[in-house]
Order: sequence, then structure tokens, then C-alpha cells
Amino acid sequence: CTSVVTEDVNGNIYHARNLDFGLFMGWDRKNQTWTLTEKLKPLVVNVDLKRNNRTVFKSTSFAGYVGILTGIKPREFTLTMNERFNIDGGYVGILEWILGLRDGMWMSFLTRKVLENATSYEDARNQLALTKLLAPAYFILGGNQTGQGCVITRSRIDTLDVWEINMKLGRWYVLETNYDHWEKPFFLDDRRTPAMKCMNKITQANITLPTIYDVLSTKPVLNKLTTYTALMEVSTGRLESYIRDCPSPCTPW
Amino acid sequence: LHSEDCRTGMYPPKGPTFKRNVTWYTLNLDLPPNQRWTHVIKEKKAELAAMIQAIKDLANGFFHGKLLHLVDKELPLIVDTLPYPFNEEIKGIASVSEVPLGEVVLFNIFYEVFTV
Repeated sequence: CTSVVTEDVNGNIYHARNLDFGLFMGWDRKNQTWTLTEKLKPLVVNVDLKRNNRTVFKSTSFAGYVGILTGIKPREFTLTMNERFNIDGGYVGILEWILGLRDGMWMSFLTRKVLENATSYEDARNQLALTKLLAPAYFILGGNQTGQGCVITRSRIDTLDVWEINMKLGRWYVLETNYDHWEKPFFLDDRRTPAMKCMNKITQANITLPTIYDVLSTKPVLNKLTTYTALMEVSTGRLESYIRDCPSPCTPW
Repeated sequence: LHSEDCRTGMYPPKGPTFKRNVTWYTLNLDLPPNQRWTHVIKEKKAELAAMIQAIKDLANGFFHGKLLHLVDKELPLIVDTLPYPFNEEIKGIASVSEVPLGEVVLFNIFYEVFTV
């Protein structure tokens, strides 16, 4: 996955992501596609979750999947989640759950709970940083005011880091793939460098949802695992999603 | 690895990297949890079954049916330990889709399973 939260020169916050899933889940030699990735594409749905006939939040999700990986609470915050691979992974959390140690939260259930109940960017950030989890993760959170954008790096128990937009330091975006931002990505899976190169080429003065879509359309940021691209603008509550393809030549991940 | 120059002018989405738009649905949170996804699943029943079948085929290749036996027999027992309303929503999805409950549970805990 690749997620980015960015702020333009007028203080508007944009949040976008590519959802990549299905690595090593069957390779279709004839079509040069990942089997599971292709099976997931027809299940992608946009959902407007309402209570008392009013939108609580909106999400891009998979039919049959009740958790949330991409969501927007209009005028409040936006949230995406990226996988964080670790030896102390979710299977440990599942094992603990089966053994009756149930004080951790399932990842995508937490993101949905936050989107349903959190009342502000700060509230969402606190819930995402302080809740014990069953698996490590990256939470990418955007707010509705200048400087409100961060990547929360989580282990199952702790928050390892909160990396924020900081205009004073010239950090007008935060971009997360599937590696801790303070370490180099795996050399065979470096989507971060090309994505940042494209963001820097666009410059803050020209950043918009269409130019972010350009970044997320550049290989290998777009790759054979990319299921959908989602674009979000918190101030208007806009959520757009598009099912993607990556015709060969294209990186398998 | 195939890396290319930064793309420009890709929006509005079109061309070979754009497959299609995504359909909107409304989910009524005032409904009982087991009824909330009914209209979505009715429309996506075949696609959900096809995706689950793909997972089963892959799992069979690796574990010769033993994993699926575990999923169908043991995972339904987990559903009642999952937090409300997610457990009830999952039951509702399994009921409407006619996909075995354990397999719907597996799909919903995929993230935790695949973080290693």
C-alpha cells in the first residue's frame, strides 16, 4: 500500500491511498496478475454509513468485510491503514485471543470504531495511538486544519512513532508504504523513493487530488497488487475511488 | 523492477490503468447489525463466493484441505468472541451470502493473519 497526507499552500488537507493486497496469493501466468487481487476488485464498494439518515462517515471497502481500511469523517478527519509486517505479527495476537487474552483490538474494527465515534483529529489520533492491538500497523491520519496529518507507527502494544506534517520544517506531506519511515525500505520493494520523487516534483504549490492521482498512477507506486486508488478531501467530505489495473510491464509488487 | 517517470495528466481516470468506477451503497447503522449488509451482499454474492473459493483453492494447494477443515470447524467458534456489532454483521453476511461462517470470519481477520 501507499498512503499520503498532504497540505497545499492554502492549508487544505488531502489524503489518498493505493490499496495493494494479494502478494503470493496465486499468480495467473496467462494474464500476469495476482489471483486474489483480481478476485478482490469486483468486491470494492464505496459505503456511506448513516445514522438517523445523516452520514457518520464514508468508506471504500470490500463487500463482506466489516472493518475499515479507508475512511473519511467529513469535515473532521480522514484515515487509512497500511500493513506493517513484523515477526511479532497478528498470528500472535490471534493466538492470544484464542487463549482468552482479549484485551487487544482487531485492526480494522478499531479503524471503524474510530471513524464512528471519534469527534476530532486529536481524539482519533489518541485512540489509534493508545489502543492495544492484535497486529502491528501503520495508521495514516489527516485532519481538517493546517499541520494535521500524521503516520502512527504501531507495534501490537506500543506506539513507536508519530510522524507529522510540519510546515516549519518544510514537511508538507507524510507518505507511508509498508516500512518504518526512519529506515530504508527493502531494496526490492521501494515504492517510497519514486512516490516522494513525484511528490517533490509536483511541489506544494501544485498539489491537488488530480496531481496526487498522478503520483499513485506511477509505477511502481501503481503495481500488480494495486486494487484501488482512493482520494479524499476532508473539508468537502469528498471520497472518490477507482479500480486500477497495471498492464505489463509492471512490477509484481 | 519497472520504474517510470512521474505520470502527469492521469486525472480524470482513464486509459489502461483505470479499470472502472466504484459503486456507492448506503449502510444504515440504525438497522440491526445482521441486516445492515444484506442489500450489498445480495448484489455481490457471486463475487464474494468467487473470492472465497480462490482462497480455498490456494489453501488446498498448500495444506491439502487441513486448513479449510480448521477454518470451517473452528473459526465459527471465534465469531461470538468478536466485539459487537462486528460479530453480528459477520453472521448476517454469512447468512445472506450462504458462504460458511468460518470462511467469512477468515476474510474479516485477513489483516491479522497476513502481517508476518
